[in-house]
Amino acid sequence: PHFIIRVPGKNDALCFNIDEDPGTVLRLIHDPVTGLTVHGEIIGDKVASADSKTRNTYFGKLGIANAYLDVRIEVTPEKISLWNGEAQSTFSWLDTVTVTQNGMTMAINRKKNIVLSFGDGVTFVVVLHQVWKKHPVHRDFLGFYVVDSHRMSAQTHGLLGQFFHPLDFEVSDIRPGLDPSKPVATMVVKNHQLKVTRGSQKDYRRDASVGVKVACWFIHNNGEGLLDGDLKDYIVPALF
Amino acid sequence: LPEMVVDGIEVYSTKIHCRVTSRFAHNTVTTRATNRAETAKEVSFDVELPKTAFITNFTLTIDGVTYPGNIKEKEVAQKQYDRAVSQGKTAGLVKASGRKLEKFTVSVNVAAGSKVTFELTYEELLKRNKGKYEMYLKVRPKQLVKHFEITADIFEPQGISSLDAQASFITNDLLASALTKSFSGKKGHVSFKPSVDQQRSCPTCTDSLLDGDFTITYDVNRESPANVQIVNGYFVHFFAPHGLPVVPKNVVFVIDVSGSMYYQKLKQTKEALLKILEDMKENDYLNFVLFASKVRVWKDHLIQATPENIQEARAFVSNIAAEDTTNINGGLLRGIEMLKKAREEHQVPERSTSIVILLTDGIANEGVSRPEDIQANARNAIGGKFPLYSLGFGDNVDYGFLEKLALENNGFARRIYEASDATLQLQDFYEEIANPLLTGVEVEYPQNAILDLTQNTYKHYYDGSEIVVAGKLADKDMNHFKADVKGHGAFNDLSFTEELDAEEMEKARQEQDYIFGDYIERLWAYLTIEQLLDKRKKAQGEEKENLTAQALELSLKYHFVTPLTSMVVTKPEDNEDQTAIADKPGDDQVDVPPSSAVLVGYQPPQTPYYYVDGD
Repeated sequence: PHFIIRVPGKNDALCFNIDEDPGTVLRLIHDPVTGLTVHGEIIGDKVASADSKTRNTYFGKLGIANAYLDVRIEVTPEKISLWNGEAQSTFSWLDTVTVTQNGMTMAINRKKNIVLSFGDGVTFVVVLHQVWKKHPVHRDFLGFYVVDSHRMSAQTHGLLGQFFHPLDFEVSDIRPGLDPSKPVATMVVKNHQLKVTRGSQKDYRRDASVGVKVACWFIHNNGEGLLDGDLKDYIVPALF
Repeated sequence: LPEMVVDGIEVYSTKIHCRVTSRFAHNTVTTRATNRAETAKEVSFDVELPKTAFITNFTLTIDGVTYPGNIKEKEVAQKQYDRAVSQGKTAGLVKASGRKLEKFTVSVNVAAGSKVTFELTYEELLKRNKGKYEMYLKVRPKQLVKHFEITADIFEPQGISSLDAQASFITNDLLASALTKSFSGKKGHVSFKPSVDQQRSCPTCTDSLLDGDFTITYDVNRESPANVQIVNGYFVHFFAPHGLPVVPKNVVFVIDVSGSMYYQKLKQTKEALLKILEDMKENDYLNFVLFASKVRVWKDHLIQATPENIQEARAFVSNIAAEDTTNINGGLLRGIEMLKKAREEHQVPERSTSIVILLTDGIANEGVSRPEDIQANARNAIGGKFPLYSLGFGDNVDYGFLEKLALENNGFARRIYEASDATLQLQDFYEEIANPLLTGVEVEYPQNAILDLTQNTYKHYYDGSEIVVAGKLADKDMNHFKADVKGHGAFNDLSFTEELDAEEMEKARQEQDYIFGDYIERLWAYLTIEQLLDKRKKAQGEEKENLTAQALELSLKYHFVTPLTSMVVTKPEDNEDQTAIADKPGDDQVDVPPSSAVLVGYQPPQTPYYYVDGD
């Protein structure tokens, strides 16, 4: 899956890919203060490519939990499950339904997205990407977006969560790359000097099929240098 | 084939054809017979149809001449009927037959060598219960039939998820081979076509082994909780979400332990309660109120259904004994107050629902005993806050009173038939209401867009059931339809939205139109009449008159034999009418013996006159 990090102070964006084996579960967000945790499980194409450089990986399952509300939500391209304690509610992507309970609202918009709001705080948007059912290679997957991330605590961490705090970076020495449309540059971020490539990724919040291009500086090697610590630090054993 | 001819009559064919489109069943039963004797003979036509069905037509064809049915207001028809009866010319009747059915019977004298064809049509909306729709047919031909056939064609826009057909009389492989059932996508088909040899009760017998229940059950796909269909300016909205947790229940069982319950009925009640206790969930609350001349409670307040408490409840139930008289009012009010107090004092979870279940086998004869007073007391005490369900055990109950009591309080009444399976009947009832998934369900449509809506608010939505709302579009050509369903779940409030755009509406119309074009309009009419009749049961004075007038108007317009109408088949006979009438027996009529068909005489060249009636 690819990640886009908007950096409001710079009016720019950073992006990177995480290439891990299907089945790997990544910690995307963990906020000990609000009790919110978001994990994502990686899936691959229907036909696995032996070459890790050409294989596509996506998020196929998202687990969103609020420890204080004792609520868990599991989203897959097939269904949406909501647990209140041990009691489970199951919804389909064919539903248009709004579920409200103390401290949380979940709105499923038929075949499009889920908007999940926790009180007056953060809002998560899960986008359903559907491909042709009989597509020989690709399969349905999920997109995950965070709105009002500043409302999460300063202790928030995770592959996405670490970027909810103010971030600074400097880009210099912009020069042509191998692909003329993708210049390369040197970026200094988190006390690391990285070679980055100008490119673009798409924001699919408005329309899962078209998307809006977001220009960004691409950090290579699984975001190495941009991410705190090692990628292995973000791998967790289970969705919840 | 002489053996095909019994007492001079050969039944050439009996065909039952069911067409179901979106739960709305249109059934036609046709029998063709020939009098092979040398003298005039009587031919009978018996059909057992569900009590919930409305007859829509009956025709009699004698030697190629068809006499169609006409729906008339019951009083008008009754006068003709009375006149005919006074002249010694009588009728075919519909009478209660068992628990689920009523029997339509008509007999006619057929001249030697003449042919007669009977055709009865009835319609009903199949209701979803415990996750399936059930169509129930009684099969009992009086003799071997050359062409016997039951066929059902089911079309469900949501797609069929399961389909089964069972016949209680199919006990051997030979007969099983006559039954085929299949479904794919939106279409399902059932066919039962036993040959004459397959119909024989033994290889050399001339009597039929076809005698019993033929039941078709199916369900539809539930990818989406709701489905809306629109045809010709009428819509129907089906709502049946699943996958939601069960809302905890606070149940008070108000049980009659008067003398008449002694032994068998009390034994069965106790067995059922013990089984119900086993099925209770730990977050439910319960209590028992026993009433005879005095009112006794298990506990002063509602108790959580923990394993320890359930064990104690079992011991209490096991020791229930019958006493003397029947104080329904006292028992009922005690149960209602207990539920109200539990809510007010926060003894029960905030997100829970309350239910009163009244079981009685008799008529109040202790304390407040006027039915109207008991009804008023219960109505005032409950104040619309929770439903009351009435179970009338056996024949000695005032079922009309119990039904009104339940209907006035958002519940329904059920008969518990005094039989060896009474325990199961009680359990079945409980299972129906044991799993509320939503409470306070409101189905909403944009204002001014919809007319003549059927009931759109429900106290509960139970797992395995279905909420059906139908109505007319204010603008027949509207190209966007939206419906919202709101309800309270076990942990959260839910608001489902169903939208159809012009393209979807047109697509749906095209695929359905060719099958059963006006079925949504008829479904709407059926549902509206059914609900008007229910409302009528609890209404009084001018309101009752208005409801009656509305139900009558629709019954006449849509050709339904309801309790307010009769159907007449007329054939002038030497300038003199002959009449036949058939009554649709209501559930408050008890002890109706199995139907005795009475005739309308047909003696060629005489010309008879028939009635088909519903009450």
